[in-house]
Amino acid sequence: EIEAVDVTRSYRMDGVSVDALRGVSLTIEEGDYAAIIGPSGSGKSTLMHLLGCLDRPTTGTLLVGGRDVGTLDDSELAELRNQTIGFVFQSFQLLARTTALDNVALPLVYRGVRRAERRKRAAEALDAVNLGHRVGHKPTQMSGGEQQRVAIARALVGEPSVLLADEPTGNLDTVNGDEVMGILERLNKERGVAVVLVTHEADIAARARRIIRVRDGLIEAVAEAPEP
Amino acid sequence: EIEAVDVTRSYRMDGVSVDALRGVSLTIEEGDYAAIIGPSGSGKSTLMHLLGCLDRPTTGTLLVGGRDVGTLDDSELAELRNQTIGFVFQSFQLLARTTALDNVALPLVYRGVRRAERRKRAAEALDAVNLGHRVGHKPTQMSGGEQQRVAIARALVGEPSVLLADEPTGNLDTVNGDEVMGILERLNKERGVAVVLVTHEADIAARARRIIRVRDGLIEAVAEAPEP
Ligand SMILES: Nc1ncnc2c1ncn2[C@@H]1O[C@H](COP(=O)(O)OP(=O)(O)OP(=O)(O)O)[C@@H](O)[C@H]1O
Ligand SMILES: Nc1ncnc2c1ncn2[C@@H]1O[C@H](COP(=O)(O)OP(=O)(O)OP(=O)(O)O)[C@@H](O)[C@H]1O
Ligand SMILES: [Mg+2]
Ligand SMILES: [Mg+2]
Repeated sequence: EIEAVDVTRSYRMDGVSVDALRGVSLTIEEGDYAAIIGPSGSGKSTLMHLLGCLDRPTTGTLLVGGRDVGTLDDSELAELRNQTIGFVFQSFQLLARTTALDNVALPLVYRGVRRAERRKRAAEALDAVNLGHRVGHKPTQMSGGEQQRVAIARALVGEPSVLLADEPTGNLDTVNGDEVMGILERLNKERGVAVVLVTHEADIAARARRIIRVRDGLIEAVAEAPEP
Repeated sequence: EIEAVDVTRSYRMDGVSVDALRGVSLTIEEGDYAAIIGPSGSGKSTLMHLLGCLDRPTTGTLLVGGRDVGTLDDSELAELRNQTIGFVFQSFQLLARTTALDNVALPLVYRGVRRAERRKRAAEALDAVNLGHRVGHKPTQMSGGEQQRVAIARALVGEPSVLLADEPTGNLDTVNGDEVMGILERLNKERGVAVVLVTHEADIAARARRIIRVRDGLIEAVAEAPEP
């Protein structure tokens, strides 16, 4: 489904190069369920942005459905993303002056879904994360965990085939965190959605079928979870 | 040190009132070490903002050092905050176009500390959270966990007598999270700094001497940790 082949990502800053990723190869299979763990600053979010086609590698190749996305221009890449990938950002990245409902409906606007239909689907997505009573609120009027759940709803509303979530339960208590994990796992199990999540929490990582450990811009290890 | 007496906080929004806090009384003693836990949206950040004098209660009284802060105007309140309280925000709230060093030095600017002195102290604070090599970077050039650590360094640089931290390890891996907790606990133990942290992680909460459980805008329980 998504394959990174020896990708690097460097940031140039006044003469110094920060090598966020130093040569990573990884395949996200259809129906995969993986957790990415590793120290702060080790390259996890950078890797997620490359897998999610939100960024381009400095060197190396990224293939989505077998296609080299390096050959696509920005608008073709945006369309591919919109059709197949749902992304939950570590910092949520919601539009501050827009209601929760309209934030969640945004991916459907790009797809040309009619207004009534997309508002209905956005309301359902918010309902699934227990925010049905907050559809008219703006992010600045919501708690950290509520904003995180709006970001999750937005990533799911377009029914993507790959869900990339960067620390999706970081601001959630156990009950809400479990509910979110339940949604993701059901999508994976029942609809074959590939789920990749970055997490700092060992018990969240333990639920995945494989754990990818990142350190210093490289993949240090990939562990397959034993059959339950 | 900081005392909330029957405080409430409501937000009015087009005819509807969201009662974030519905009558909370709580005292943060000198040298206290408390964890605030509770579901997403239950009022923890709202309570922290009131204790930190970043917000005013709708009803009820807030006393700092025995003084009713309701009698202070905004600039007197800002000065009190700057002198005695360090605050780590759930969403960090760093200045995006400012380097890590200058972000951390900001509380000292308000206090009138000379430029060379405050840059030295800011560099030391960043060093303490393992970001000494990043002083010239801006928040947009840093990982989530790095930004969180900059926010922590900024809260500590003014040597406050009360440290209020809203989910300070949410974006940190175990090693970095433990180091941050170590810094806070050392300040509490060796310098009598009162530490209050909001956390969703049970093992972080378990380190505190008392756990304050919030639910639905009210304090549900306060548990004193047994002597070790
Ligand atoms: N500016 C605002 N306007 C309207 N409602 C608000 C505003 N800020 C917060 N709220 C609401 O007040 C309630 C408490 O919010 P608060 O941020 O204190 O929760 P919290 O316990 O910190 O949650 P989390 O664990 O998700 O961070 C929530 O229902 C939230 O939506
Ligand atoms: N725009 C940028 N410019 C320069 N350096 C950057 C930029 N974005 C990220 N970095 C650096 O690249 C490295 C990897 O960052 P990344 O965000 O991928 O880490 P991470 O593993 O997600 O960390 P965390 O767990 O703290 O979120 C870090 O050292 C970070 O400071
Ligand atoms: Mg990250
Ligand atoms: Mg909060």
